[in-house]
Amino acid sequence: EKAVVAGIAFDRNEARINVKGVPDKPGIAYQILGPIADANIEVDMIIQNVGENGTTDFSFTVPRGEFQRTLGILRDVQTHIGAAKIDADDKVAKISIVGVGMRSHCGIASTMFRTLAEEGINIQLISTSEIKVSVLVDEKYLELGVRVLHKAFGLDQTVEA
Amino acid sequence: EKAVVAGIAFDRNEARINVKGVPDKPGIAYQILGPIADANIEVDMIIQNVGENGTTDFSFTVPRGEFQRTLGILRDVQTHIGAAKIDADDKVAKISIVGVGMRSHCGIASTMFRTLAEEGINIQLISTSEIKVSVLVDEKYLELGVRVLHKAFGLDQTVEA
Ligand SMILES: C[C@@H](O)[C@H](N)C(=O)O
Ligand SMILES: C[C@@H](O)[C@H](N)C(=O)O
Repeated sequence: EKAVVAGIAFDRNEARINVKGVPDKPGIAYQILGPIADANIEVDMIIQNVGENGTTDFSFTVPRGEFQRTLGILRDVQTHIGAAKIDADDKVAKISIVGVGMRSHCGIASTMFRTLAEEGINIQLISTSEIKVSVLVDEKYLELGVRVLHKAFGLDQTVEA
Repeated sequence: EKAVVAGIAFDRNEARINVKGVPDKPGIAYQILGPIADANIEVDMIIQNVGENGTTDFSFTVPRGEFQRTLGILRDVQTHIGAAKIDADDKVAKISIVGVGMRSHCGIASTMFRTLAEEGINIQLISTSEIKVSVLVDEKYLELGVRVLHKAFGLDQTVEA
C-alpha cells in the first residue's frame, strides 16, 4: 500500500493543558474531562501515555479563547482527584501530516520528525490516527515547520485546519 | 454540529512499547522511529506527552508479530539516545469510538471514559483525532469494554479494525 501524503494541516488556535501526576485508576479520565464537556468546551487532542508508579499525565488541547475558563474548571478538579500540578501553554501550534495509508507507513512519521529536527524544532506532543500524524510545537516555529514539511513531502499548498 | 457515533472499532493485534525517560530535544523522535521505519515495521499509534525536567516518554504500538523484532531494534536505540528504560506489553487491545464531528463533542470522549470506569477498566493510553477516540486497555477487558460501549452509545454492531 503506497502511502500518499495529501497535505499539511496546521492550527494556531490551540492551547495545551497537561494535568500531571494523576492517579492511574479507572474513573480519573472521566473526572477530568467530564467537567470540561459539561461546560461545552471544545476539546481537540486528548493524549495520555502509560503511567508509572500508579500515576500518569493527562493532556488535552482547547481553543485559545477557552484557555482561562478551562484552567478555572481544572482548579477544582485538581484538588478533587489529587493531581500533582497543572502545566499549561497557550503559545503552541499543531502541525499535521494528512494522508492515506498512514498506518502502514511509519516512514512518513519518521520523515516528519527528521525534518523538524533538522530545523531544531522540538516536538512537545505527538498523536496519530490512521490518516494523520499531529505534533504540537512552540507557536514561533509554525511557519518554519510547515514550510520545511512542504518541501520534505514535495507538496505545493497547505490547508489551515 | 451534532456528533454522531458511527461505531466501535477494536484491534486485539496490538503490542505497546514505551521508551521512557528520553531526552526532550529535537531529533530524538526520529532516532527512535527511524530504525523502526527502516525495518518496515508497521506502526499504528504514536503517543508522546509533554516532557518534564528535560525528558519525556515516547510510546507506539506495533502488530504483535513484530513485538520481539521491535524490542531488538530498540535495545541499540536505547543506548544510543540514553533512554532510561523500555517498558513493553503485548497483552493490550485498542478500542476506538468512531464518529463524525468528534472535535466539537468532548462529551463523547467523556462518555467513553465514564463507561469504561464503571466497569473498573483502566485506560492505559489515549489518543484522539477528529473522527476517533482510541484507548489501550488490558486485552482481558476487550470484550467487556466493547459490549458496554455499545450499550452506552446505543449501537448495534461492531467493526474489527
Ligand atoms: C489516568 C486515567 O486514564 C485512568 N487510567 C482512567 O482510566 O481513567
Ligand atoms: C522526545 C522527542 O519528541 C523530542 N522532543 C523531539 O523533538 O524529537
